[in-house]
Amino acid sequence: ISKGKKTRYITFPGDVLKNLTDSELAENYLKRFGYLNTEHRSGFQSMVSTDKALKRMQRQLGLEETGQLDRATLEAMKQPRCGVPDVAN
Amino acid sequence: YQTFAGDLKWDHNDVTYRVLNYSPDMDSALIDDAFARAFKVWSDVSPLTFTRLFDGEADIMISFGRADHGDPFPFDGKDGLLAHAYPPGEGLQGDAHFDDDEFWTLGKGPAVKTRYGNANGAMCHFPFTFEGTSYTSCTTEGRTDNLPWCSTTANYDKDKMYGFCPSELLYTFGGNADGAACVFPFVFLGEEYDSCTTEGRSDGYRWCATTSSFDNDQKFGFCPSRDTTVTGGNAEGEPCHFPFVFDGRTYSSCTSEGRGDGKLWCSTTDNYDDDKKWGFCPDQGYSLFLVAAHEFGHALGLEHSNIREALMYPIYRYIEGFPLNKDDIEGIQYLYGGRTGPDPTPPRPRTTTTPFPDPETDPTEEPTKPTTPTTTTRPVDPAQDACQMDKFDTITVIEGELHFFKDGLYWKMPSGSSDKGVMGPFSVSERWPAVPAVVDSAFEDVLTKKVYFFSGTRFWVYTGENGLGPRSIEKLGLPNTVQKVEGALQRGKGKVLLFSGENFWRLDVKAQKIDAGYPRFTDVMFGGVPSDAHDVFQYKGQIYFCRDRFYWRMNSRRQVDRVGYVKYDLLKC
Repeated sequence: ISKGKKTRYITFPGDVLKNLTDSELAENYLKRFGYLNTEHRSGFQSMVSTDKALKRMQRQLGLEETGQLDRATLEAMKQPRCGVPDVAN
Repeated sequence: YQTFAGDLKWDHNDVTYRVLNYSPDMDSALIDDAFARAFKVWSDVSPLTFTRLFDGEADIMISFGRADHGDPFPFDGKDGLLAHAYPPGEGLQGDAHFDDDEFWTLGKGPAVKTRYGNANGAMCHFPFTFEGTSYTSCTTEGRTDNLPWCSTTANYDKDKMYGFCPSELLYTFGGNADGAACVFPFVFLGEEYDSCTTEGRSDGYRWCATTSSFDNDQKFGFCPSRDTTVTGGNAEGEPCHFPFVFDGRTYSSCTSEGRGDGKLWCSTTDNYDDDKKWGFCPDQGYSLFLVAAHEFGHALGLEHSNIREALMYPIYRYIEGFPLNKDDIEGIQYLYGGRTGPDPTPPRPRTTTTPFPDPETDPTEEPTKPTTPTTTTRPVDPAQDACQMDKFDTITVIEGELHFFKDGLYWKMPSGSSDKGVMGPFSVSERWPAVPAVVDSAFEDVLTKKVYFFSGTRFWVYTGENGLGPRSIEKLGLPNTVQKVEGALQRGKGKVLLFSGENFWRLDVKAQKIDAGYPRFTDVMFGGVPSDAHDVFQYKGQIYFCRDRFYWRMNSRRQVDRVGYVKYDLLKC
């Protein structure tokens, strides 16, 4: 490998792009696994806040309940897992 | 553990499943085996049985798919979501789907089962040595037909044991060609192909024709993945090409350069910059067995657990051995009850017959005349004869009768009339449905007549036909180091001694708590009995400590006054 060349990141053709920001990743995760319900059955917006949803997620996964998108929480969100929601809708 | 809302569960215990398709990552036999073992995990601890169907609608339909695979919950490429399953019910409910953008293995790298050769289908042994060189993957070295092979022992040079690795040149799976090998080149829609292709398909699976023209013959099969091929990317199923050029640099192994996620990749041609063909390198992969066992938990009615060590915890981790946690077992047994009864065995009738006439002592009888034996007892499997048991799970007195428990069955010796001999076997599950097959100890509280059963770290309490439990023995105040309660001994009213290992504790039955001052050493209080007795019980005012076939009997002055055989003295065999 030739030395001294700076690494650059590229977009690989056919790659499933997951280059989300941390907050996008968290929001997607919380929605996908049922922590952040965006709608009630009646159609009204839910009042579940992100920090409450984070706490629920942290409790479910046995993490420290900070309600913050801390490093441990982000790492947990990136782990391979089952696609069944943690909180039933 | 958690269950789905309304405790969704199957309304029958004989659950069926069907494997709809296979992943190219592993031999179909390995996949079938992984699924069967995953079901066994649950059937080992519950009354459920699983039967595989090969057509029609099964309760649990199992399939592999990528991204949008026909339900409202698409997969997301490699890593991330691995699989999902639906709770019990009709149609899609109960089904389990596995993301085929993952690399499915047994959890520790490519699981390569061989075909042909002389190793009888054994798994490849990596690394192996061939002509002094070490190989960590299948190789075509030493062959002129380009078929990949491997040694099934560490040293081919010494053992000469080998088999062929998955290759489209050897076989295909699925499709309509009965597993025939690819024929290259083949023609598809007027184009000629000299390797497997995903053209013409939207699901990303690589296929080939098994004759020279798909257009003419319509015969095809799916290509198995080689252990050296990439997953994902845009060259799924092709091998890495080393060395390759990327961004002007030359690489002779997989790299994470160019990626922000640290995943290893390679080019499948000599120059990525020119050809842009790439894929992820084979890694440890995900254990299909573990993921399937988890998904089948959903398909049986369990939601995610928040116990990190539980199989039903949502995040994947590789573990060896039996994957269920106490929490998983309690969950499945909450839904379906415990496992009772022995493994199914074909019934073998035992008959007690009148003797055939002896021609010497009964000369009047025609010796060759066929005689019909007279059956005098009901059919009993000899394996279920109490007199054939070397050792019982537990022995205790219930309703004044000595009860002998073994593997979901029990026998009883009627009190005061031992001439009748032992009665049984009877089914534990019929009389005490919640109690699991293996009972480590049991006792009947003399005051309340409640019967306590201990199995592992849990216990159940029965009042007549009504059972409560399981509860953890920790709730009684036993330490979490106690893995089972091996004996129980009434000591006056409301107190019971519980034995485990070399210790015993005193339980206040009314308070449901261990008294202060315990544990104590068994040999201090009960000198002269084995320290590893597995059954302790009181019978006719005397205490019995059993080990294997023998018992040590202790009188009221705590003197061992007899050592004898359980079989002859207690069972009257």
